[in-house]
Amino acid sequence: VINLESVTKTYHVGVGVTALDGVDLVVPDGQYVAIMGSSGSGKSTMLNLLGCLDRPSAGKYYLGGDDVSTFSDNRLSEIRNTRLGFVFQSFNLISWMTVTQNIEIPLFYKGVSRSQRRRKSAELGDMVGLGDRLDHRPSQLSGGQMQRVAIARALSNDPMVLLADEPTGNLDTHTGEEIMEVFTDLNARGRTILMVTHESHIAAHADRVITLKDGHIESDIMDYNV
Amino acid sequence: VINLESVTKTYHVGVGVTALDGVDLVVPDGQYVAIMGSSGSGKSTMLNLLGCLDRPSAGKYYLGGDDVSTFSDNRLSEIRNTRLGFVFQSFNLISWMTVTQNIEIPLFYKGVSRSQRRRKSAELGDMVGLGDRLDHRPSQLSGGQMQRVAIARALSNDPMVLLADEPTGNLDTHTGEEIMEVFTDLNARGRTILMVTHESHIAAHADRVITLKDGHIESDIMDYNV
Ligand SMILES: Nc1ncnc2c1ncn2[C@@H]1O[C@H](COP(=O)(O)OP(=O)(O)OP(=O)(O)O)[C@@H](O)[C@H]1O
Ligand SMILES: Nc1ncnc2c1ncn2[C@@H]1O[C@H](COP(=O)(O)OP(=O)(O)OP(=O)(O)O)[C@@H](O)[C@H]1O
Ligand SMILES: [Mg+2]
Ligand SMILES: [Mg+2]
Repeated sequence: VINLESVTKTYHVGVGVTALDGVDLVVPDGQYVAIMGSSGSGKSTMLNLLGCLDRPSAGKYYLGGDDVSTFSDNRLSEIRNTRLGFVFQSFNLISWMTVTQNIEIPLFYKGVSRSQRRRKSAELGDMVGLGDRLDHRPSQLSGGQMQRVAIARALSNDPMVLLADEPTGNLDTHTGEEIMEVFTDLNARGRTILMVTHESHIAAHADRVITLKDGHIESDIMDYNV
Repeated sequence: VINLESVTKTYHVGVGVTALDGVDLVVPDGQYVAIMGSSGSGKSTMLNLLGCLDRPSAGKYYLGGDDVSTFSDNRLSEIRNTRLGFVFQSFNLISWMTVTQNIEIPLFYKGVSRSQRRRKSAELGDMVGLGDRLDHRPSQLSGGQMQRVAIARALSNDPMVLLADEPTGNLDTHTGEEIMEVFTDLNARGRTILMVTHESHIAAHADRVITLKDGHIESDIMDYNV
């Protein structure tokens, strides 16, 4: 379970920017949450905190009941690499590696054999429609293809929690729906998903929609129609 | 006027990728065109060719009646910097420069004075809602804020032709509509706009919607309801 308690994040640029302001949030295991809100409202900041890529300026983050601020860097790194999957808003692919090599990076931490990594990576590449692009490097891909490599990479270690920042922002509607099927399958197997999106037909796939405004939660709605 | 005649673009990776396949296109001055199509269908490739950032493998590109393949690199550079505005799918901001400095780059080519550049840049920053972020650098901005810097930069030299690749892909619906008002004003002043988008409520602002599929034009529809 994920639990943010009075979490604040302030950046010290100019007069100071409060990106998150006293946020409280409880996400039970296996929930599928969509996070919406205006550009600059704090969505990526929240996702980065949840993904242990950054620490709060104030407040507490409990992951599975443990206070994340007490974890060593080694423990945080191990959690990020084995239990979390992260799709970045700007993809963050490794430019000198191929599609296959980019996808398989999280699998190194799981101690998986080379042939198993290659098989898993090709399987995921295929699942996101990149079966014929596996040897391309990021500069030889379209924007939506790069986004799909980032998605496949985030799924490769079969994460307990998938954190996805605008995963369909560069995808046509049809390809976006194919990715939604992949996420729905993951969630059906009990995995927790937190997905930032600005597209309501994408948010419609989630069980719950949280809307941020100026760094706090403006609304938090469970979908009773599922 | 823009005129593509049998334009083909092939990349030599693996067995070879034909990104555009014998495309014919005529765009009259002042038209507002939306380009849609699946991820990987050739939209960015087409926009890059139109923006003189790349050359066709075969076929001709006429800009204002002149065959672009006969232009020197200096002339192409001058056209790109003074007559075209380009919003890249991955923004391509300069990481060590502030928002203001990034926006004003095209104005150097117009021989505009420093105080005029600063005033124009602040004005545009304000217009896209970044008035309080002018001294931030790209790493200190949200994804949608970076996208808006790229948009402001593309508009700073008041281009005759605006080429925009998924300009609202990282923007919430409301901010996206604010950007659409800016584009509509530009078009009302007689400027040509070619905009790649996967969102139909964004494409609805254009006069004409072209859909690409596997490197050719699948449909080309004028909107008679405007
Ligand atoms: N430098 C390159 N080398 C090899 N193949 C490339 C290169 N750039 C693009 N491609 C391929 O050309 C095809 C068209 O790419 P393009 O970027 O034009 O697609 P797109 O329609 O913009 O897609 P998206 O909606 O995902 O941004 C894709 O299949 C892509 O893999
Ligand atoms: N490193 C930083 N330094 C200073 N300010 C920052 C930094 N990163 C983000 N910000 C600011 O914090 C606020 C929240 O940013 P965040 O990236 O969380 O927004 P967002 O909701 O993801 O926006 P978008 O929808 O545009 O991606 C923004 O106003 C942004 O300018
Ligand atoms: Mg963001
Ligand atoms: Mg593209």
